[in-house]
Amino acid sequence: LKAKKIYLQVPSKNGQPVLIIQANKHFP
Amino acid sequence: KLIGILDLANIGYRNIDARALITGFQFLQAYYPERLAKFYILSMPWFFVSAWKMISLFLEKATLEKVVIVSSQDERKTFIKEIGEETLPEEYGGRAKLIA
Repeated sequence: LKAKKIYLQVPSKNGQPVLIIQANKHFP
Repeated sequence: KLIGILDLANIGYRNIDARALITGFQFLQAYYPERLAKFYILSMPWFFVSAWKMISLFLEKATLEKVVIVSSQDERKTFIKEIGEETLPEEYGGRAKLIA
């Protein structure tokens, strides 16, 4: 997956990691 | 389990590759079943709707049930509440900084 930016926010409210994918012109 | 957020705000019509998305989803649901808690799709453009309809035909029911397309104000409120403002980056309505 060639997305512009991929972030991992840890942890969420209930302790689960959050993976954020920002799609751009290179997506997918 | 992890929560996925897919932000399609900057996607263009030419970038849609339904086949690649289907393959990606099928790979993940076959090799990493039950690793996904929820999958939020934000800012889905109109031209992606028909592509998504086609993609969803190839996905398992269990996967589809985890996908939430956030479009209305109410859905956005629920999305922020479920992730938690502390974790959610500012650009998505939370208070956290987006750090790679």
